[in-house]
Amino acid sequence: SAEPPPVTPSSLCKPRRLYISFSDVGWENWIIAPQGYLANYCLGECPFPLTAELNSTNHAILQTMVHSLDPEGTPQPCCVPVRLSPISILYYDNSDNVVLRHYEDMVVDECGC
Amino acid sequence: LSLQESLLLKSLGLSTKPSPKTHGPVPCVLWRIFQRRKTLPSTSKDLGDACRVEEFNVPGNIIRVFADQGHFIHNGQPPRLLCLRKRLYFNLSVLEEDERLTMAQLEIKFSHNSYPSPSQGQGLELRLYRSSRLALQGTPAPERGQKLLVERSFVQLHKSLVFDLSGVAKDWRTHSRNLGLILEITESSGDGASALGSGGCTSINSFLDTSLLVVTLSQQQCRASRRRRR
Repeated sequence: SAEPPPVTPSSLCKPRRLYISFSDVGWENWIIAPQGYLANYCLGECPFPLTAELNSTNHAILQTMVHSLDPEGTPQPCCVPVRLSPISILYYDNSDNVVLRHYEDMVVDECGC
Repeated sequence: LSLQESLLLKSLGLSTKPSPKTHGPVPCVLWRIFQRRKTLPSTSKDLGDACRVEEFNVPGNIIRVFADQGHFIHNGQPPRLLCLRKRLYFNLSVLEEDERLTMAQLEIKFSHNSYPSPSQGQGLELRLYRSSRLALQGTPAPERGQKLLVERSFVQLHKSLVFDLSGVAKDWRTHSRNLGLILEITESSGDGASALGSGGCTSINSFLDTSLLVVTLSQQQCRASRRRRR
């Protein structure tokens, strides 16, 4: 089987920067704070052999092994968020009350396979 | 963008994009909580559960401060010792169906602390009643079946007085209609009162306004995350 192309560190599964700016979507007249926030996203490969820092499950280790033996049959594991954190948004509601709302799982802190 | 926007708003628990008419000041209690959470590192355990308000130790992921929409009540000749009588009304109808109310705290704000001199007599008394239909029609009088919620006397007026009204607010949400509250502040009826004359009410001039802080838990948003957490 063909040697898999060398995996450069930048193509490995990890969080990538994604900044959400509320003024870009015209929400600045009702959102008081923050003006925007770093949501990030996960992108990258989960190649064989899966190294420790890739935050992988045992199943992902198995799946990469099968993928390396049978690339057409079994895909590589996916690169997904494994640790997220909440954010708080201060905004005006339709009755001009000030609302502070906490939202879970809005920021990707860590990715894994 | 409108489709994406409405989907994003929906995921944020909003049925429509708010369009506030006025941009009032942000209550400092909300600003403090917001800043505290913002400065905590995302890995911090103190960040706790976004479905719990650590500051009040109650479940909840939405905190609102409702401005009072009531008005001062001037009916006929006020009783001798009355300093202030006001109807308080907070429009809780903005709460979404799936929100469970977990706490309501009334704050009565004064512009400054006041320390009346001892010669000014006994101090003041504050009473808070649930408003009734009768009270809305005519002169509110405790004997007209208004339920007394809070009765307190105080000498020094601090910048704000805070009362827990969770029971009343939950009741407004489940059983009874929200007819608001009646706030009465009178000079103390102690023997010093007679010497007071109208002087006993002077410290009430620093009365500013009242607001109701309400914490609710959006079951839909918090149940999903609790399931994931399990």
